[in-house]
Amino acid sequence: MGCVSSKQLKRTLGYEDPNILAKETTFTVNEVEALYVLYRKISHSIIKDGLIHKEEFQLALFRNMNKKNLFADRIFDLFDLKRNGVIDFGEFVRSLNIFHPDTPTAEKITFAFRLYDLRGTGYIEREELKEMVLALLNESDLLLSDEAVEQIVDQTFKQADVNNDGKIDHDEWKAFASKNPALLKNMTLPYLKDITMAFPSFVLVSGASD
Amino acid sequence: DQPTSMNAFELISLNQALNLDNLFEA
Repeated sequence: MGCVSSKQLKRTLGYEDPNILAKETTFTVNEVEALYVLYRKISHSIIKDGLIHKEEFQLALFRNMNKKNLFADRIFDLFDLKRNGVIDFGEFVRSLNIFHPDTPTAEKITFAFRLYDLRGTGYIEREELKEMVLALLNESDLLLSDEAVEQIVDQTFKQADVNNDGKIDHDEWKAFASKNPALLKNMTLPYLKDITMAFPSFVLVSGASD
Repeated sequence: DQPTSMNAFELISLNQALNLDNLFEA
């Protein structure tokens, strides 16, 4: 991890002014600069063009750039706000802001809803939920019978699909997630509370000082 | 918890990809 000068930063593809990003997010300028060090490392891990490609995102998440994972794809697509197949620095910071401990729960609930609304229909449908459970089982060491999967999905729909129309809408998801806060556990990254404290090496290399 | 005692979303949240802490250890 090398030192990054401000001249280098301005010339780098995908870079965005930390002052603007800090104004739009919960992060301070110093925290945005610290996040840039992490971003730079991930975005130069394979293709070295200053943008995060899907293989680089997978490599950072799994230490394996070829590991296919439905949820990694979903998160990448949600971070890729411009939908151009790469994550630039602004997208990285704005997306991570959702995971900041101080970000309102309502924003986390909406992000999780979009994550699970696989086909972007505005609903989490039964088939989507079953697909995600099967993907989780396939991608982990958990083994469950088809009957057990059906039972879990049915039981979850009984609890969450209050109007019983076979799909979970945003309001139903909001009520369900509010009653089951454990569902949002992954939506908060405590490290982000003060990333310059949690990662002092970022301070040294980014020049953050306050 | 046993998987069968969890609701489907709890189960899904066990996925490694949904733990973005891993990004910080990149």
